[in-house]
Amino acid sequence: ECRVISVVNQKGGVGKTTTTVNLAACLAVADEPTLLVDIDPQSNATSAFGIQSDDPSLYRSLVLGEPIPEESIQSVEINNLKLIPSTVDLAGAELELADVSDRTGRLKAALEPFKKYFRYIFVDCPPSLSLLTLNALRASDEILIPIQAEYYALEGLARLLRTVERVRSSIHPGLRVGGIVLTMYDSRTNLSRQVGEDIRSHMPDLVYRVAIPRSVRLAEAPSHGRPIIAYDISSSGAQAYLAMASEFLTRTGKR
Amino acid sequence: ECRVISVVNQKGGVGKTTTTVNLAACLAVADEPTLLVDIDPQSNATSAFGIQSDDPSLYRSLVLGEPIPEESIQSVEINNLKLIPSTVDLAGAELELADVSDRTGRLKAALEPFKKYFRYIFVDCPPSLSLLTLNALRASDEILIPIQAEYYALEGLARLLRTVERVRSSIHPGLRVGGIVLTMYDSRTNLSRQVGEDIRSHMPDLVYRVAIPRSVRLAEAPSHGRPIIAYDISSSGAQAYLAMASEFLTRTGKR
Ligand SMILES: Nc1ncnc2c1ncn2[C@@H]1O[C@H](COP(=O)(O)OP(=O)(O)OP(=O)(O)O)[C@@H](O)[C@H]1O
Ligand SMILES: Nc1ncnc2c1ncn2[C@@H]1O[C@H](COP(=O)(O)OP(=O)(O)OP(=O)(O)O)[C@@H](O)[C@H]1O
Ligand SMILES: [Mg+2]
Ligand SMILES: [Mg+2]
Repeated sequence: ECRVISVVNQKGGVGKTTTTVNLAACLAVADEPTLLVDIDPQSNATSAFGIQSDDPSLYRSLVLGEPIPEESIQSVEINNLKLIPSTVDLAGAELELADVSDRTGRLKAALEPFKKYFRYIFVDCPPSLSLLTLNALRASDEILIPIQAEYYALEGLARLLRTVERVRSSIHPGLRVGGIVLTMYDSRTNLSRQVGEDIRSHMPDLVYRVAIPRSVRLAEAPSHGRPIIAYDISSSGAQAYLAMASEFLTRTGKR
Repeated sequence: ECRVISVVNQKGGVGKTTTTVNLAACLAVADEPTLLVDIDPQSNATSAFGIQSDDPSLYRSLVLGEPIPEESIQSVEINNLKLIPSTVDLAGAELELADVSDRTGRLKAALEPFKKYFRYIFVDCPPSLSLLTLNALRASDEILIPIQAEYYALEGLARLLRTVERVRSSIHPGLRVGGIVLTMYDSRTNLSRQVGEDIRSHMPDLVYRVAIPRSVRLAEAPSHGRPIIAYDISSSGAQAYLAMASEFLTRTGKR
């Protein structure tokens, strides 16, 4: 049984791509066949594996409703992990989808045929609550919300949860919030501790026990085209994402 | 003579809002009448001054082409600084502008009547190259690009400069890049130093001499609703933005 998880937060730079890439890599290493779909026109999740793609299949599946051919599924250095890369023409998809009927259902239809090959499908979203992100929400069983332990990110959380509620009551009643993970957490600063405590007290069950620490090795890894476990498994970032993967399996496994 | 400056970068979380708010505040303190326009639906530049607005004027000026009434210009605690706040309905403006003729010219028309009151108008943009951002580019004399000294941010810079080139050759030949400023710079890490050197060597004249250091006081200030010079003028962040303001005046003053 395949579960589709969108990694979403309209606040920019909170660690969506870093979490998608590294959680997916850790799950693949734990022998769970995993697909990563990069619908952000910035293509950061694609370049995190050293890939530059000009394959328009994802764009065509969204804008024209064409199926994604199997050869568009790219292999990466990690076994059990595959990628549907993003391309820059996705930036145009937003306005081109505006006049399409069933404009939020395209990604769901495109991913359906691949569910039989994977245990988990992760979708890395752009920093907006746009049609691309709504396509991801509609295609998903659950969402994962990375959040920086900082003020602006906290402000955006309530808006994001309201949007999820609206999606649930209109286009996708089955969508649930799978979890919230604190990122770039620096336990030495009051700000991180205060915001962290604030979020944990409001949503105790949703927040992952593990917080991802701020670690420069995590920011270095993409420039080497490798997830953190391949770049530096002994780093605090790698250890945190491995712990997160095991907590993810307990949380998701329970359902 | 009034200059309009958009603070732009489609990469999320690079310090666009922090730079807009703090540079505008430093210029206002330096006796330059300054207006800050928040077109990001996240409204971070608005909440940076402790303001929650439900004034739909900015949204109506974009979607309906209505003029912004003078009473929509809000005062903040800093003399010489005013704000046109963002509201959450701006999130809908993107799709509503799609079918409007002259859909990128609305903000320019809305700001025209206020140019006689201000020396500088800054526009804080969302993390995307969307119609809201294109409205800001069309309304601007120059753009300011904050960039984190990290890999993903570096990757996005080339794309952003290509977009500016396209805007220049299609809707706004007078648009120029006023400057690039390194943000969250941590001179202790190789990553910051390498990316910093990379950008400076490619565009020596465009990069500000001052780099804004990573400083938790900068991230704390918005939760107190105050720019850094009001929250903690002795912090490294405040000193950096004051130095940036003086460099801004030299750069902009030269034209
Ligand atoms: N735990 C961490 N420690 C240090 N740096 C991190 C960490 N997580 C992410 N980063 C770095 O912070 C920056 C922002 O992270 P990332 O790009 O993953 O966020 P995002 O939410 O995907 O951004 P966007 O909104 O642009 O899609 C990147 O340069 C990344 O390498
Ligand atoms: N120099 C700095 N030192 C420490 N923290 C900073 C610095 N600059 C910005 N921040 C913090 O980093 C986060 C991202 O900054 P900010 O929100 O200004 O970026 P942005 O580009 O406007 O993001 P978005 O793409 O969501 O609009 C915020 O929590 C902010 O408080
Ligand atoms: Mg990302
Ligand atoms: Mg911002």
